[in-house]
Amino acid sequence: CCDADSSKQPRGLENPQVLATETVFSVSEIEALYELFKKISSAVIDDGLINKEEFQLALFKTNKKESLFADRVFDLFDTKHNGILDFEEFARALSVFHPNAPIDDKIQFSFQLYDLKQQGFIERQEVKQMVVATLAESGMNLSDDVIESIIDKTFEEADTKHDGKIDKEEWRNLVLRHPSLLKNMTLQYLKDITTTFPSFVFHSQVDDT
Amino acid sequence: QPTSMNAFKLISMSKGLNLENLFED
Repeated sequence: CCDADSSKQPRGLENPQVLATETVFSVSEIEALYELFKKISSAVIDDGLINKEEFQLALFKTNKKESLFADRVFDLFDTKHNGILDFEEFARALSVFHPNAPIDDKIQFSFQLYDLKQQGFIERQEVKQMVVATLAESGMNLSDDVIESIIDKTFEEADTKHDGKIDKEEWRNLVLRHPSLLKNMTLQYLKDITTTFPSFVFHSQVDDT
Repeated sequence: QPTSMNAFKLISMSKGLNLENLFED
């Protein structure tokens, strides 16, 4: 029943060279990232796949919390739309968060993140939903008037076409004026992934370390 | 002043959007 070939790469890491070619990661970084993937994907069910519960557990260190954003990030990572993340989806998505990834990829990903209904634009109601969710999550209390005022000012600046929604072009202009809005799209950890998970060398198929 | 804050700046502070937690024990 079993594959006795021990030289075979683990599930999901059959071809690290291809993933390295198609992402910003080197082969060694792909292999180190696999160590992180193994850790997250074995937290609840050790099946070599990350389900939503495991993703949430890794993000919040608890599985009790409902989060609009964790769901949204998971759904964007899940490009095969089957409710689970395989290593390829995980690596391709995290590649966008690498400090060396193109800024346009980060702009595009963040736009998709905030375009909750995936209509090709961010509407006011979605911004309000996300602001309310963030405040609830952090235990901050702001009156509805204050929230409306924050959103008014944001739309005054971002919605340059004055149609009540923020399209991709307006989003791009906004984040280029305010680069701090993309701060969470860059993970410095990814630059040091091989030193964070040095054990990858024991399974490495390449000699580029 | 919270009203001078950009709504997206506030949103980007959400824990669910800060993926560095994936790397921490």
